[in-house]
Amino acid sequence: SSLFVYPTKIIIKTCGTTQLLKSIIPLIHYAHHLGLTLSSCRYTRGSFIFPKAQPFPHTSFKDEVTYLQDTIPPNLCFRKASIMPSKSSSHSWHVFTANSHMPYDHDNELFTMEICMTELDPILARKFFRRPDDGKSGDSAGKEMTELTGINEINPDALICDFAFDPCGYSMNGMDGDWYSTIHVTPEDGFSYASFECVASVNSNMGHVLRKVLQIFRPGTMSISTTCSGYTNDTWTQMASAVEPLGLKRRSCTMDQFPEAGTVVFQTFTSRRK
Amino acid sequence: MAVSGFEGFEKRLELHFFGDDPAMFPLGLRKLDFESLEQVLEAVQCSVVSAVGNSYFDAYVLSE
Repeated sequence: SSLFVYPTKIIIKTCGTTQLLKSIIPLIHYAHHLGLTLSSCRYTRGSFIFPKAQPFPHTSFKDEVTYLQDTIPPNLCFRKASIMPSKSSSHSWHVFTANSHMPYDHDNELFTMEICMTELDPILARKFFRRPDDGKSGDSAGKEMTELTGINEINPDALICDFAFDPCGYSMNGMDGDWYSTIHVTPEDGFSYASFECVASVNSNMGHVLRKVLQIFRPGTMSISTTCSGYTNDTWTQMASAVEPLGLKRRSCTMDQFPEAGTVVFQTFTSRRK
Repeated sequence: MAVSGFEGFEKRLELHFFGDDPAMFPLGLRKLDFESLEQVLEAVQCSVVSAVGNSYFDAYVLSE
């Protein structure tokens, strides 16, 4: 899980049975004491592998949306909730956005890319298990995994903060100027999962990044969601072009527009070996 | 409930704020003390395990 704190923006990404939406009320409270008012809220997630294990308000997307509607202030009046489907009923992208009249600092040149991967190559996934009694701290073992797996080669310019959990699992945050990236891995066979997320310029070549990510995990199934503040989100075509030569075939592509929030494109891919 | 492993799929929340006093913006939310962040994360049910920052933002690796 990761938290990013910018002067006027906060991003929290959590897995497991965390109750992420319960952060909204205290964050609004603390921001208010700093003279800041909420102007935009975006909540996204994929389809849970174990939905029945989730606590309220994450018990269903309907419950999450109800909680969000009741929690965020009324000045965020441009609201939309959507479940973006794929060809598989077990892979949908859930999106809720809410924005105020007052436009926040839109940067139409940037987009956010969220990649979710399952059915990781078991040999590669083994690299995210710690050796028993390795005597290392989480930071030290994380650094070793970052180098062993090639994660440090995704963006060689990034400052990386990494952590290896015991007995397995890995998280890292990358910082390159004001751009972040983050990776989270649960490598256990049978429900292996990895995510990669970054913010980038619509003009940047994401081919190298996607190639490295796929080499590190070799997933059987992958989804890519891109969110662009502007209404001209064509970065998704770049993603598909970069991914398909690497042995993944696109199975679905869904696009939706969110008022004052931009365009979200959700694509799913499966390995040609399947 | 079915036998379950660890849920990998994340929930992601992005919040943007604005302020009337631009003088607050250079640090803004980065002025939140660590204790306040810990209280927010307590509500979420996770905690900070590692942290790093640069001149633009702060990044925290969380438990879970």
